[in-house]
Amino acid sequence: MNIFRLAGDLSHLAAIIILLLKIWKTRSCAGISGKSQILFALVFTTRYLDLLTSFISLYNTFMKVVYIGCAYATVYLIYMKFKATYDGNHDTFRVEFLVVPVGGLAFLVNHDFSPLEILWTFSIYLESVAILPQLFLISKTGEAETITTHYLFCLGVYRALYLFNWIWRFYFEGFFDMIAIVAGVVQTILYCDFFYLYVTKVLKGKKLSLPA
Amino acid sequence: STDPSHHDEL
Repeated sequence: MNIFRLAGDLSHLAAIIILLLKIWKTRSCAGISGKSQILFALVFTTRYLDLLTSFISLYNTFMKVVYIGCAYATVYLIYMKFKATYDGNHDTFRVEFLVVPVGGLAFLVNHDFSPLEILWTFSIYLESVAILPQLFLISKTGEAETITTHYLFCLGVYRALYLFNWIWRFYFEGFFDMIAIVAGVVQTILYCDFFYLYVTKVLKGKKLSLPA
Repeated sequence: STDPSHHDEL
C-alpha cells in the first residue's frame, strides 16, 4: 500500500458516495446513465469473486464489499426507486458493443486461462470503458449538473492515481501487471477531455455545457 | 497457477 493507491481508493469511494448521495438527496437520477452504473456493478461483481476464495486484508475485504454494495444500491435507485426520473431516452449507448468485444478480449488476453482469472480480466477491460455510456449521455444532452461532474472528476482522479501507484510499485516492488496498466491508461485517457472541461468550466463556477 | 499479487488491488 502506498499513498497513491490509498488516495486512489478513497477518490473512488468518494465518487461512488457522491453519486449515491446526489440521487438520494435530489430524489432524482436525471443526467445519470443507468447503463454505466449497471456496467460498474458488473465490473465489481466479476472482479471481487475472490472475496469467496481468498482473504487479503480487512481493508481489502471491507472496500470490496462497500464498492459492490454501493454499486447495486445505485442501480436499484435508478431502475426501481427513482425510475420515473431516469433519463432513458438519452441513455441509448449500445452496451453490447462494449461487453461483447471486452468479453472476447478477456478470453484471448489474460494471465491465466481459468474462470476466476478470465472474469477478473473481463472486469479490468470492462471498467476501462464502462464510463462511455455516461459520457455519451452528457454529449447527447449537451450538459451535466455540477454534482455529476464532481462524480466524474473523482472517478477519473482515481484511475490517474492508480497509474502513479503502478509506477511506484514498479520501482519499489518490481511489480507490474500489464493488463491492469494498459486498461488503466486507456481508462484515464477517456477522462482527459472531461478533465479539461472540468478545470476550464466547473472549477470557475460555470455549469458544464457543451457547445451545440 | 496464477500470481495472485494483482488481486490485492481494488
